[in-house]
This record gives sequence, C-alpha cells and structure tokens, in this order.
Amino acid sequence: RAAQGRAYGNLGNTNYLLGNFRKAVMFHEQRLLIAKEFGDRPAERRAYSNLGNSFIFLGEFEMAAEYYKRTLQLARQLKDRAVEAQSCYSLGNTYTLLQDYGKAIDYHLKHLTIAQELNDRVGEGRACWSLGNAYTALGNHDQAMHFAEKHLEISREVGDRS
Amino acid sequence: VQRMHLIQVDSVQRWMEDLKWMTECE
Repeated sequence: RAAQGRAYGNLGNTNYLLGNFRKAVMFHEQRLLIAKEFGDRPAERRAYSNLGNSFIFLGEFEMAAEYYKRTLQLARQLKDRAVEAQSCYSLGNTYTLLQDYGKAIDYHLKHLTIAQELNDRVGEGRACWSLGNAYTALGNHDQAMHFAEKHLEISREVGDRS
Repeated sequence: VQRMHLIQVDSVQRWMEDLKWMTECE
C-alpha cells in the first residue's frame, strides 16, 4: 500500500509534466488518500502542493488557493521554512490571478520576510517584483516604487539582466 | 485597469514558467 502511494505520486507528476492536468489531479488525489491513511504528513504536504500546481494550469484558481493553504498549514506544522516561503509565493501569485491584490500582498510580504530570514536573495527579488506589481494594481504608487527600486537593486546584485 | 492587468502579468507569468516543471518527487 505504501508503494502504491508512491506510484500514484509518480504517475501524478508524470502526467503533470506531460500537461495532462486532469489525470494529474486524479492520481495526486489517490496519493493523498494513501498519505492520510498512513499518517504520512510530508507525503500529504507534497500531494497538496502538487494538487495546487495542477489546478493553476486547469484555470481553477480558487481550488489551487485552497490546496496551497493546506500546503502552508502543513509546512508550518512540519517547521519547513523553505516550503512555507514557497507556499506563500504561490498564494500571492494565485490571488493575483484572482485579482485579489490585498490578499496577494499579504502573502508576498510573508514570502519576503522568510526569504530575508533564509538569505535567499533571488526569492527576495521575486517577492519585491510581485509586490511592486500588486501595489501598482491597487494604485499605491509610493509602495510600488519602493519595491521596484528594491527589485532593481537585488537584480543588479544577483546579475539578473532581464 | 487593463494596463495594470498587463503590468501584473509579467511576474506571475515568470512564476508559471517555473511551475510547469515543478513537481514534488516521491
């Protein structure tokens, strides 16, 4: 049964990479059931994250947000700061797709805090870029300028010309 | 509003490009 769980996860991932997102969801849901059966929380966490990603490409952003929230919850329980940061980044982007810029900003700020804590300059740059765009969408140009300047500074530092 | 929507797309597009290849391995 445990091997079956891993096989479902691999089938979900393979279908995802092939662009078969409906099938990917089906397999990751099966993987999730088995992870829960075994009380395997890291596997449960992976399934949530994989499901969130699949729903993004199905255009079902509300569903994606729900799964990313569960990913975030488990990442916190498992004390995995890197995954917590990634979940916040995903949630920020998902709420941007949903055009809920207030929530997008909340999550991008959370991502920024963790990226700074982990000394992840690339992550920090992404967070600033995203925040600049979200504040622009809200018409808050002072904050947008602040984050655009930080984005430029970090991009120069990491040598990202684009 | 339309212009702002276009502006916000670039950072999200970049994220989605990375997401395409992002799977959590067993």
